[in-house]
Amino acid sequence: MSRVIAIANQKGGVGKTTTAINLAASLAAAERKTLLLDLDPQANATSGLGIDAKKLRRSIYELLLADTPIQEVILPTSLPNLSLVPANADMPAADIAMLPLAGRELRVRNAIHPLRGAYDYILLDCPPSLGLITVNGIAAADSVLVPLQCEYYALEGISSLHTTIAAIRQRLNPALFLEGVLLTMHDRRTNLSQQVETEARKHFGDRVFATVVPRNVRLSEAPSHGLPILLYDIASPGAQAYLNLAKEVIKNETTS
Amino acid sequence: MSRVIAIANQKGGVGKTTTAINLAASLAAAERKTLLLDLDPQANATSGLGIDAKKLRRSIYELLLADTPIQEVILPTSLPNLSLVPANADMPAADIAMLPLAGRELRVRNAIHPLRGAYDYILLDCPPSLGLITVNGIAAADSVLVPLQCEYYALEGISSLHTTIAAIRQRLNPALFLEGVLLTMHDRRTNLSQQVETEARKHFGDRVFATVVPRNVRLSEAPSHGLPILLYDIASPGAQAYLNLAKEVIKNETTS
Ligand SMILES: Nc1ncnc2c1ncn2[C@@H]1O[C@H](COP(=O)(O)OP(=O)(O)OP(=O)(O)O)[C@@H](O)[C@H]1O
Ligand SMILES: Nc1ncnc2c1ncn2[C@@H]1O[C@H](COP(=O)(O)OP(=O)(O)OP(=O)(O)O)[C@@H](O)[C@H]1O
Ligand SMILES: [Mg+2]
Ligand SMILES: [Mg+2]
Repeated sequence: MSRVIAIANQKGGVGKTTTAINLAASLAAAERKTLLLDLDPQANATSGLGIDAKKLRRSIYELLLADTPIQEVILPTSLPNLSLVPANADMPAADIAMLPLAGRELRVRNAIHPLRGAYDYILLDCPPSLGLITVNGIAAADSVLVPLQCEYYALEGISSLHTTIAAIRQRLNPALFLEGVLLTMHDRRTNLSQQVETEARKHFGDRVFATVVPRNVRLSEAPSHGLPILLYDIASPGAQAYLNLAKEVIKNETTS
Repeated sequence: MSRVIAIANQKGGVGKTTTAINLAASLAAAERKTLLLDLDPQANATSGLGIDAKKLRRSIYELLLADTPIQEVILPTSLPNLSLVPANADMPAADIAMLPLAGRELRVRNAIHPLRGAYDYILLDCPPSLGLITVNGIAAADSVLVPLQCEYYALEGISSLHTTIAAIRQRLNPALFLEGVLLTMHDRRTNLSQQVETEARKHFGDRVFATVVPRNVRLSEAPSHGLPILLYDIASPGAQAYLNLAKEVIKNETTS
């Protein structure tokens, strides 16, 4: 039975895509069959895995707006156990185009349903908003993984994310739980990072992953080569952090 | 006659709010009467200026959805020449609530029209998306200022922003021009920053501001004190960069 995890936070630039790509790649390296869905019209998860979104004839768009079977849209990646459902730049208006559709909040959930037995993990990279596409992602998921950048604005936004998750649990997805909060771009040298870490562990307790992703320039270089960090620079602190995160997520499997 | 500038980029976390607050504060310090509109449901520009969005009875929401006169929503800030139209956390659904309204793309433009003579500058902080709220912001503006984080994904997203600006110019706002591209979070030590700067100057030529905002932790500390950088730490590289940016924007006034 697959575990479906939505990677979501409406605050922009907190490390959602970096986490989606590198957690997916680390799970694949640990022999877990993994599928990554790029739900963001920016198509960063698609280009971060080396696929040119502009050249694609099909994408997640067909799933959200038409009833194309998901098997027709899945692409292989540079890692054997990792597949991708790409986004493409045509999607910015997807939110509005989906509004008149029946079951518009459950398009992703229904699309991935036939695959639940074929993958160990299905990860969903969400855009920086709480609109219809992100609601689709969270409604389709078993759990939500929240990347939390170690900055003031990022911490501030957590309460409205909490409210949204609770609303989706009540209306659309009663079994939804918090996979965990992941501290990202942590910089040991700054007080701000320490303050955010202290606040987050106070608020969320053991729901904060033990793994903390440090600020590491190798992580921001990897997407320009179309590679996950473990293929770009396995020895980097960024790669080690995401391999540790994958271990924690796998461990959660047996306890949740 | 006011200059209305939208600060927009659908890529998340590139420094839109940091630029909106600190450019507005620097223009106010240069004796320009300035109004900042927080169009983002995250309400970061509001909290970054020390205002608690949760305690507000009125916000931009009333402008977008009802016909409350804008004068009733304007708040003073810690700087004499700077006023704010705040956001509040109720706004996440504003996009969808606005859809059935007549002239839904021109709500902001119509709301600020009566103020055009009262302020030298009106700045609009946009959310990380190309939805109805950002379209409202760009349709209301004379020009768009695009913060460009010195990272790979940020550079990639520029072309879809270009397309959106061109579409709005054609459909809603024929006189719209590019105020400029501002390089943000530039780190002299990394190759990536150098590469992005080279690419940006190749694409946009002299539309890239001479001012480059360096990565500076004081900029990310200031909002937790509810202060613009020039009141938090005037000597910091971040404060100096935004004062220089204000000088360039004022100089643009006479040439554009
Ligand atoms: N730990 C890290 N160290 C250094 N840079 C990082 C780290 N994590 C992410 N980045 C870089 O920071 C930027 C923002 O990260 P990313 O794009 O993954 O965030 P996001 O939340 O997906 O953004 P959006 O809200 O636009 O979807 C990217 O340029 C990325 O390469
Ligand atoms: N030059 C800089 N140096 C260091 N930190 C910065 C700089 N500019 C912005 N920041 C920090 O980076 C984070 C992202 O910046 P900001 O919130 O202004 O971006 P944004 O584009 O408005 O994000 P969103 O897409 O969520 O609206 C914030 O925590 C901010 O304090
Ligand atoms: Mg992303
Ligand atoms: Mg912002």
